[in-house]
Amino acid sequence: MNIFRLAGDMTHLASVLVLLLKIHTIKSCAGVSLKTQELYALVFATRYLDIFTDFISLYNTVMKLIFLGSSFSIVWYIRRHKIVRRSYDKDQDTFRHYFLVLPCLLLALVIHEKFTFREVMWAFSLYLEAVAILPQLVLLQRTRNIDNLTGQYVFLLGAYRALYILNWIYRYFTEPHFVHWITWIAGLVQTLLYADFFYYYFESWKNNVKLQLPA
Amino acid sequence: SSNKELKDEL
Repeated sequence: MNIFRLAGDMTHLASVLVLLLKIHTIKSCAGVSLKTQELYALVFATRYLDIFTDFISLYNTVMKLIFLGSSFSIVWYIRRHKIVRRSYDKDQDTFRHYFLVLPCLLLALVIHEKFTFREVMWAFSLYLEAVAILPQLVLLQRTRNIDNLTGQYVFLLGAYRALYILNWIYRYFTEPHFVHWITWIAGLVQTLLYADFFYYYFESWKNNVKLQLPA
Repeated sequence: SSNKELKDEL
């Protein structure tokens, strides 16, 4: 464990807690893409298959349970909660996320570390996580008015993966043979997808104006 | 470089 990875995990934890808190307290999911939340639930479900078979550490298990629990409960809130579901903007949240799942699955069947179910699912979860934010970014551009919490959620989600890249660089230089191209490239693509959001997020923060993404 | 070492990451 290094400071970059710990900071990355804490930032990731903060992102899901910000979202859960927003939905739970104001009982609204305005501006939140259900598609992205469903993709994230799938990412965690396929990445943490080893949660009950390989015990790594208490921290690792607890964090996995939190990420699984929060992502599935956010999906439940938006789909099932009688008040929250009313604020879900299904006419705007129209990104066909199946077009993301299938290519990631095919890519995982072709590019993986070992051709086993677990390794293919691991690669699939990495590729899917890289693109899972797309429905949310598209929704933000459509809905124009980005409320602070949703903006913070997306920012923290992007920042966590950027911190993980620093973690991989640190581990590359401190651990011999630490080379994992699949993870690195997927993580880099993921962070690059946030690049323009980061730009507009900092612009709005610097000029102290409401965050607006160009259409 | 086994993937094992990456499995400790979230």
